[in-house]
Amino acid sequence: ALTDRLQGVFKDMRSKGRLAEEDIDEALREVRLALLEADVNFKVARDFIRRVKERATSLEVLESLTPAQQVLRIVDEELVATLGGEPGRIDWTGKTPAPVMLVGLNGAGKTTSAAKLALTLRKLGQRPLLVACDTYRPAAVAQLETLGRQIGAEVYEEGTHASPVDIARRSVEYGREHGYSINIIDTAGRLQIDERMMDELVQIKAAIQPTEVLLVANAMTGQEAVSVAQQFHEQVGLTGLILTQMDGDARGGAALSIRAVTGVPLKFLGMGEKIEALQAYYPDRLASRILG
Amino acid sequence: FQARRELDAAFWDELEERLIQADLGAHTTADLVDTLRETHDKRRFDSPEQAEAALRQEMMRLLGGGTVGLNLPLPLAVILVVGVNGVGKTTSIAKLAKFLAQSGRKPLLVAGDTFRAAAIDQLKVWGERVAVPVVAQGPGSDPSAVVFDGIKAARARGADVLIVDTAGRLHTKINLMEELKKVQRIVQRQIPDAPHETLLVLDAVTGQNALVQAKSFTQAVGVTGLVLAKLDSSSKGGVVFSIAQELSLPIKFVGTGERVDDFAPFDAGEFAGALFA
Ligand SMILES: Nc1nc2c(ncn2[C@@H]2O[C@H](COP(=O)(O)OP(=O)(O)OP(=O)(O)O)[C@@H](O)[C@H]2O)c(=O)[nH]1
Ligand SMILES: Nc1nc2c(ncn2[C@@H]2O[C@H](COP(=O)(O)OP(=O)(O)OP(=O)(O)O)[C@@H](O)[C@H]2O)c(=O)[nH]1
Ligand SMILES: [Mg+2]
Ligand SMILES: [Mg+2]
Repeated sequence: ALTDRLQGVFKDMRSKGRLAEEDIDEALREVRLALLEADVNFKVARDFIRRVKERATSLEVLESLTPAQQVLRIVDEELVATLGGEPGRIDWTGKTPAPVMLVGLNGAGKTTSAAKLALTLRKLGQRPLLVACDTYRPAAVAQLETLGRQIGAEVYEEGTHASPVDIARRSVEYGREHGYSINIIDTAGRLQIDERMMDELVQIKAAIQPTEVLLVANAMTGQEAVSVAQQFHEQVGLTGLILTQMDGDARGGAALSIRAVTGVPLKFLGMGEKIEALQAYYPDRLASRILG
Repeated sequence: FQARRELDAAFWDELEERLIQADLGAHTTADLVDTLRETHDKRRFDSPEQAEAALRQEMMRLLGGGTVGLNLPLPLAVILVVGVNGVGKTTSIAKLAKFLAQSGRKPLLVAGDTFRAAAIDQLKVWGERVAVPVVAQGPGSDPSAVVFDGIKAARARGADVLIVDTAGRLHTKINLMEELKKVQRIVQRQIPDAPHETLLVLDAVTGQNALVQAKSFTQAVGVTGLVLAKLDSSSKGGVVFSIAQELSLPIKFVGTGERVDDFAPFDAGEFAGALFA
């Protein structure tokens, strides 16, 4: 664990008395290594270490009898501060029904998360409508319908021959007519480098003016988490992030990368395959998981 | 990288950055860069291009070791496809079925994911698209029972390769890994050396956790080969180098898109070259 590695760095300090900047550098190399092992983006890790170094080379740390603990405390505080302390919530103010769009790479967990959100929002007193805008993936509409049935939530769908933009637009009307308070729009998985598919998202957004656009990303995403999030944010505009498969053992460094580079707040964590498995996130817990 | 005129400190720094950003991981990157620096000390590369060529050679050596084809003996070969959630198993199975059919085999698909919503429907749609029959039971049925049916159907219909789709499962879920072992045992009981191939599908977008996945699945069911899906994404899939170093698992195929023809046998040279593109 990182704690042990930092203790190892400082174990000879007793004989040296006060620490020097090189000792701190060595400790920060261990921290950087831990971040990279956790899939934190290379540049994000480098910038993070620079920020931490300023605080970690203060007299308070250099003269401390427990420098490992001091460095760890500073790293942890910086991590929590960067991740952001706002608990996850959906903005449904301003229009009825409030459209919430889910976007992201293929297989990230959008369709499952759509159903999870519907269940969570219903428990909070909202009336969610699931909207099937993935007309590409085989049986995608059937998947959302099956999940909707499991939680007793209606699914607005038009099969696979209408355009996702039209389905989204008509779902707003449908939601309003049937008294829904939130429309959860499930979209097809797509690469952020696929211009035509990214343009489809821009068109859907223009058609329904969503109150939330949530990027759904897998916790085990590697270095490209930054490019993915940046492209989705720049082209479509993101209001939040859902990190899925946090029930696994991926360290989840992608969360730090995405947050540090785009400023998009982490809203929810996918904690399993079951529809109940959606949790609000705690920055301090995520921080210690990333550090390992 | 190509802009560097000499192998100075900046060259080595940029190389490290490049490899880490390709998901090779800090340790594997350090190993490869150290080896390259040792070579440079001994025989002096004249240019960054030469160093890059040597690195590409080393990468190809690491990845190119395993047998390229699949071991699919007659009369009936069984391929078990496994992996964590959402990596591309079902889609890769459809692609593999068409690939095998085009090379003269008679595949049959088994809808072994009886858990996830519309998983059976998804494989059935793919089966129709590639004109390959699918054996299935209802949702919630026992995957081992469906596999058992699949073997019976294959023998009855003269199919010579059975591809078994399984539900995505995190390697950390002991009960789900046990379920997978049970499926494998059912297959072994019916056909002595089966499954002849157990392919682990990895999502190229995955970071260092892919190594953990490869280790866990290998330990549980003995993986014989990898399928690297979603290589059309902006990710480079560099984690396969640590998998090659630690487990020597051959990469059999790559998935390069969502269409059925976006699939090809793995080419180490092409893969290593793409890292430097
Ligand atoms: N263990 C675990 N599995 C999850 C989680 N969220 C989703 N999954 C699983 O991940 C797989 C992919 O989920 P989907 O909801 O189909 O993903 P998607 O983003 O809609 O996929 P595409 O529409 O093809 O882009 C399924 O097997 C889900 O059950 C999670 O939090 N934990
Ligand atoms: N871009 C791209 N997408 C792919 C590729 N392979 C699969 N996909 C997409 O990834 C998503 C998930 O694919 P699936 O085949 O359902 O993955 P899976 O592993 O069977 O998922 P679960 O059964 O839920 O665990 C779908 O949207 C596929 O179209 C690929 O090579 N490239
Ligand atoms: Mg989906
Ligand atoms: Mg599947």
